Amino acid sequence: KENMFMDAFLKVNQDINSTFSSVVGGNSWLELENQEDIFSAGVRLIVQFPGKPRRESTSLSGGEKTMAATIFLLALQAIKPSPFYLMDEIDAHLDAENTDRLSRILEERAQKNQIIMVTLKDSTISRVDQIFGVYPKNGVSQILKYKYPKRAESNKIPV
Amino acid sequence: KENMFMDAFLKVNQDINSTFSSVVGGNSWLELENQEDIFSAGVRLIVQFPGKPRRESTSLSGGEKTMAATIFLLALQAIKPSPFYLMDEIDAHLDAENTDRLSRILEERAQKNQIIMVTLKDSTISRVDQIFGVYPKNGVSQILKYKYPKRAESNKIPV
Amino acid sequence: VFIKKLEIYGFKSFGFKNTILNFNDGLIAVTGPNGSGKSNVLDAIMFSLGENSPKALRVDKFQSLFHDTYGRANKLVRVSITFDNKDRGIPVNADHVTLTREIEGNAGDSQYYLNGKRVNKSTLTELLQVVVAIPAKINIVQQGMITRISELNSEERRKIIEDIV
Amino acid sequence: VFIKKLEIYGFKSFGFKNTILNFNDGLIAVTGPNGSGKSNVLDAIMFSLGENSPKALRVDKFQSLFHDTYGRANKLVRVSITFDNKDRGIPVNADHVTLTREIEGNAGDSQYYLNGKRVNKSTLTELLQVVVAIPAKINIVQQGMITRISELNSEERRKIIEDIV
Ligand SMILES: Nc1ncnc2c1ncn2[C@@H]1O[C@H](COP(=O)(O)OP(=O)(O)OP(=O)(O)O)[C@@H](O)[C@H]1O
Ligand SMILES: Nc1ncnc2c1ncn2[C@@H]1O[C@H](COP(=O)(O)OP(=O)(O)OP(=O)(O)O)[C@@H](O)[C@H]1O
Ligand SMILES: [Mg+2]
Ligand SMILES: [Mg+2]
Repeated sequence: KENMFMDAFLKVNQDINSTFSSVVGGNSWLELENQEDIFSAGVRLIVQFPGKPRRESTSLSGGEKTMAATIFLLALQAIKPSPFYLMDEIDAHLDAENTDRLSRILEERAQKNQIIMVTLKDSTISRVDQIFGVYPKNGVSQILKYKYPKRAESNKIPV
Repeated sequence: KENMFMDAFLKVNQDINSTFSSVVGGNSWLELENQEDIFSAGVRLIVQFPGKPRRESTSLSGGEKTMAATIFLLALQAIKPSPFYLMDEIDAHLDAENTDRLSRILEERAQKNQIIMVTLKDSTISRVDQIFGVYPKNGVSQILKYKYPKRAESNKIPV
Repeated sequence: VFIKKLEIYGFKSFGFKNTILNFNDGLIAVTGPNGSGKSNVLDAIMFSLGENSPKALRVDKFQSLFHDTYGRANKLVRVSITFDNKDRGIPVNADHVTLTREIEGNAGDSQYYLNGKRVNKSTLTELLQVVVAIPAKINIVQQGMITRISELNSEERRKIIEDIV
Repeated sequence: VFIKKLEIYGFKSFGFKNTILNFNDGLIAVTGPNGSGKSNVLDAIMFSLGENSPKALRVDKFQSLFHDTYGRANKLVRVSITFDNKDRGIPVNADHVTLTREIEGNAGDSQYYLNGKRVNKSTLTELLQVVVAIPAKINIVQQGMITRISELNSEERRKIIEDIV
């Protein structure tokens, strides 16, 4: 049981390392609270943003928490693959730079898994493969579907 | 005690009515769950967005909840004036139209009370009286202050 | 495996017609004004996959899932989800796997159909194991919940990894 | 009454110098990149007004309020808030009212100063009644909390109005 756990732990940790350092810069990793007796304590998520000291994920800012949490979630894929992800406005509290980083992370991940995300941001929409517009008509939801030549900024969404 | 409560209830309700219908359209109001015995039950907040059926505030969408909650909070001012408001990224889940509506509500309210709000949105920033930029330098927060000729879209924030 | 199609009938803000979304693989955005029904699309997916908690579907009780813009006349809620299964990720020998969940009448029980055949929910456990990372449901992040995930305490985080293993 | 000035020393991400914000009346925006210290500005205001819950100040314990970018050397946290009081909204006979709160040493108690004079927190109740809508603190909405307010149940909503009256 301990070996299986450690095996999973190292895989998730590896994925967090590589995604965080390649897209955000700095580094992020998992730490066992008690190496001698793993199951008697927990697992910390440590994050170091570029130019800042290392911190536990619980004492980050709102936007920093979003980035750390998304990378942790996607890293769990290494031990439990899911065929799809559903994400509802996870970019809401991100500044422009982190919104862009998030898009890059999701773009890369979407080559392996389908990702359906709700977003209100044009910059996020400009990098996706497919867009669905939802709008209300007399209180009833209607769906509009349009292709989007990737990154074609000029192709504003028809409303 | 009952009279005092009802007096406050009617004032808050009046403020919710007028702000919601003038800025958002539709209407919003408070309802007593038990008119005969006020303190044995609660107070519902009912919201009707333009073109939609009336709903309790608990079954609205994320953005609709933000609008209903902000208007309710500001309406409490009618019974308990506060010299200032602090609001941290309350516009995060709003679409462009509601972001604009929110700005109008806050602009009007700021004539009477100081409002300090954290926001990441340019459209919100373009309507304020004063802007403070916060940025990190070696992990330490620095403050930049700039005047902003109201609504001068061209005057992009110096970074 | 990926979600190829979603058909929604009478579920929350979706009306009394079959509203269809044909998905590709890859990265998909769902956008639109506040209150248009974006989160309800995700709720519909969760409903079709057997979600039984009203709170997770963001309603007070199951009756509130019935579309109610024209009064409570509606008596049917139905959501069908079709997976592309060419890679046979789901243990069913078919290129497409369609799971349908419907509730008739306000107090009715849910009926499940797999590729058109009526089935018992308990027979779907293997399929659901594959498509939803049960029990943590780590592949579904609802509106406003993303920062909560990094506020987990260290025990909770250990448990997530432990449960998966 | 409005907040005229805020001076922050050694509080969270603010360093070992007096960081000053001079506010006007009206509508003020605080903006900047993620993790720059925007929410910490609001936390500093709450701290100066006597907030004693670490959770409300978004830290695990009070020691974590001490600026720590250069290791735990720092031994002083101080925040001063100055109100414009020309309308005498605060029951103090002065055009400006400055409230200072400081903590020395990691385990120290808070010291409060009113216009430079050391005071006991209990003497500040009247002033705090005016500036912070105690107990509900309805004039302070922290990050991510706005939708929670419309998810209050009807009893909680009644109680907010009842408490104020
Ligand atoms: N049973 C129902 N019948 C009809 N409409 C419903 C029902 N349940 C919920 N709604 C309505 O559906 C609308 C859309 O909700 P949803 O949460 O999907 O919006 P959204 O597009 O995610 O918006 P936001 O951007 O604000 O998060 C809401 O206005 C809500 O009141
Ligand atoms: N005691 C401390 N010493 C130094 N830095 C700290 C301390 N406590 C918190 N911080 C750091 O302060 C930074 C800013 O936090 P804050 O929550 O104010 O950011 P923010 O500007 O609101 O960002 P966001 O837009 O993401 O919400 C964080 O990176 C956090 O790690
Ligand atoms: Mg939504
Ligand atoms: Mg913040």
